[in-house]
Amino acid sequence: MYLKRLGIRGFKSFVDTVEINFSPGTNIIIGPNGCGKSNLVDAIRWALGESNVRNLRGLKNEDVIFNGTDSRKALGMAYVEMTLDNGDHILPIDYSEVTVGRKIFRSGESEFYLNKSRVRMRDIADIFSGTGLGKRGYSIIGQGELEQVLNGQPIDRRLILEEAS
Amino acid sequence: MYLKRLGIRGFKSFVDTVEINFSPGTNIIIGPNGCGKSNLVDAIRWALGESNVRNLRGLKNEDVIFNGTDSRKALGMAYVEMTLDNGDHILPIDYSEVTVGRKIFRSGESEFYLNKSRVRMRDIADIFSGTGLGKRGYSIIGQGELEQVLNGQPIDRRLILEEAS
Amino acid sequence: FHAFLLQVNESFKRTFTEIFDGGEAQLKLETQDNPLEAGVEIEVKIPGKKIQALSLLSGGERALTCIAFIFSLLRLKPTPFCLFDEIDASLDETNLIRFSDFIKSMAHRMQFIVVTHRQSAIEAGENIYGVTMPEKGISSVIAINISEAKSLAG
Amino acid sequence: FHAFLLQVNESFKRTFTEIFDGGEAQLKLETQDNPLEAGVEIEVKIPGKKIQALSLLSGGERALTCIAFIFSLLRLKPTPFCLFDEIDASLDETNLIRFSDFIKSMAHRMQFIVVTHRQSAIEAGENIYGVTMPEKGISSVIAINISEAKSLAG
Ligand SMILES: Nc1ncnc2c1ncn2[C@@H]1O[C@H](COP(=O)(O)OP(=O)(O)OP(=O)(O)O)[C@@H](O)[C@H]1O
Ligand SMILES: Nc1ncnc2c1ncn2[C@@H]1O[C@H](COP(=O)(O)OP(=O)(O)OP(=O)(O)O)[C@@H](O)[C@H]1O
Ligand SMILES: [Mg+2]
Ligand SMILES: [Mg+2]
Repeated sequence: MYLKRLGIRGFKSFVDTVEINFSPGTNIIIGPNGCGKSNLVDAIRWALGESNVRNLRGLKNEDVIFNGTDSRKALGMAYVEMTLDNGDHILPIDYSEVTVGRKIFRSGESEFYLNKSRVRMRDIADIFSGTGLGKRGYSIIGQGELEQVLNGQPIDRRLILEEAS
Repeated sequence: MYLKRLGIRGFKSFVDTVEINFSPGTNIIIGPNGCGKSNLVDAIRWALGESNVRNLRGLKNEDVIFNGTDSRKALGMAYVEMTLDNGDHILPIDYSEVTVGRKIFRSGESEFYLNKSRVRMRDIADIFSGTGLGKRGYSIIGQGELEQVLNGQPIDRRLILEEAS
Repeated sequence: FHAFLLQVNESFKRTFTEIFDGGEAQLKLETQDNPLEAGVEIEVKIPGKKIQALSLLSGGERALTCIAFIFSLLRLKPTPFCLFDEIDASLDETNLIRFSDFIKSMAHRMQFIVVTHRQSAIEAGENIYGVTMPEKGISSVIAINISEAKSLAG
Repeated sequence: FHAFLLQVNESFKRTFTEIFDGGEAQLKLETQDNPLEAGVEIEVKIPGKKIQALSLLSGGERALTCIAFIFSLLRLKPTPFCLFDEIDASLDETNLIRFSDFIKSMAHRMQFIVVTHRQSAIEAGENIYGVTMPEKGISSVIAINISEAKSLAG
């Protein structure tokens, strides 16, 4: 399984629809300070079902919606859609391609989608729960988070290992 | 006033006496990972009177003494000596050159020197107290400490400003 | 759990000595009354140096140790993809190259999505995406080839 | 204290807009019953972007904001010397050059001792010291002049 395509609209600094097609091997993301690289990482985490907006550097859930610039007005909704190649059927779904989508509105209302049908947040978390993804600690390391392995208490390290096993 | 000369013996990874002569302008320190750059910074902070060994990445005070390698035995004492140019008499001492020295032994015993005469730790802290040096927050920023300005509570920022004024 | 810990310990020893080209490493349970609650301690020895408190390690040594730990887990329990955001910030040029070589060696069985601003890390990837802001405050992404990338890394 | 805060606010506005080539910044007391205990809040606007919670800033933007804050204090209350250990780790090439230019502009009235592993920061200094470990685990320091450093860097 791999992340095939990422579509972002209205999420943080991504205003008009941005589509990125990733390859199965190594994908390198570069760019100057403040241009949106970590926002892209946040979009992937958010689509995987991140429930705590503080892990995406926000304070309120609606902080992920594009809030305007000197020359553009804020938007009313953020949408991220991720298409995963499921040829090896690692995800417990009968499709060889799985698309997860997540929306949030200024009202705080959220919507979740799995292959175009509306689902609950819990359903998204469930399909990823066997894979090791979306769990903090080893496959997704955000900016400044690397040292947590050494800085934490021995018990935190145990929790990481327990989640991995 | 500026830091003119630094002499290090037995402090962390500095075994035999190392002497560095600094210039009044900009001095750049480079080198590979783990070669001793931050240890050099620790030596300066220690000589300025750093009282908390945790601020020097140690657990016990004696952790700053060279503790041996695969091919060299540990030493019994660490010594750092700093010579400062005091031509502008910023330091409240009647000399145009001021040398502070600090020693620690495996027993935990410490000795402090000011221009060759033995003094107490408090006397070292006193001569620097007017200068803004040795106080955490703005003139000495260790590895990974930069973000403390933004990460801390608003009250911590007030404390930094109060110390500066 | 205990059986898994032994496997991770093996993997960590192997991965650490590969990345550091020597040295020793081990994971062990804290000595504690309740083995079901005991945390996991890390002990490492950098090549040529003595074992000492983790706190005394340098910034780059700590980063590389964490990277070795992460990779030792990934080798045992691969995930479909890995997402790393500038985890190479403290590494010097030599260690940066070791890190990117390690990613290259694992890329056949896991997808990697790696954010970096270091020139040498760009060489680890076959596929490069440049994120820019041609209009202030608004991100845009373009796929680029490696020669363009070197001038864009900013 | 209040008078000093106004001075620092002035210095911070000026330093921030110089380093970021635009934008806005301010320091203010928390709204709180006891003004003697109120903390100091920082609010910044990156050029072209809107004011938002500090947490949403990027890694490099946060680093540069902290650097602007530190330098705004140093301009008001210079210390005999400054000691910086790899504070440029999150900066991209453009911001790294701004940072080193800023140090150069202040080096006539304060001594700077700066640890870095970034090539472009080396250009900020006239005096360069290389720390190495020819014998494993034992540090050694040599003075290098800038032309040597550049030829070593190739
Ligand atoms: N909801 C939002 N609306 C508009 N802009 C936002 C929003 N949230 C964050 N931003 C902006 O996105 C920028 C941060 O982008 P990001 O963290 O992705 O940068 P980066 O490319 O990772 O940079 P660095 O290399 O410095 O880490 C900030 O300038 C921030 O103001
Ligand atoms: N008391 C001691 N005796 C011997 N070696 C020590 C002692 N304390 C620390 N060290 C060693 O010094 C090394 C750390 O050096 P230092 O932190 O100065 O590296 P650095 O040059 O700053 O590297 P980086 O670029 O990775 O930050 C570690 O390998 C550590 O084991
Ligand atoms: Mg970032
Ligand atoms: Mg260091």
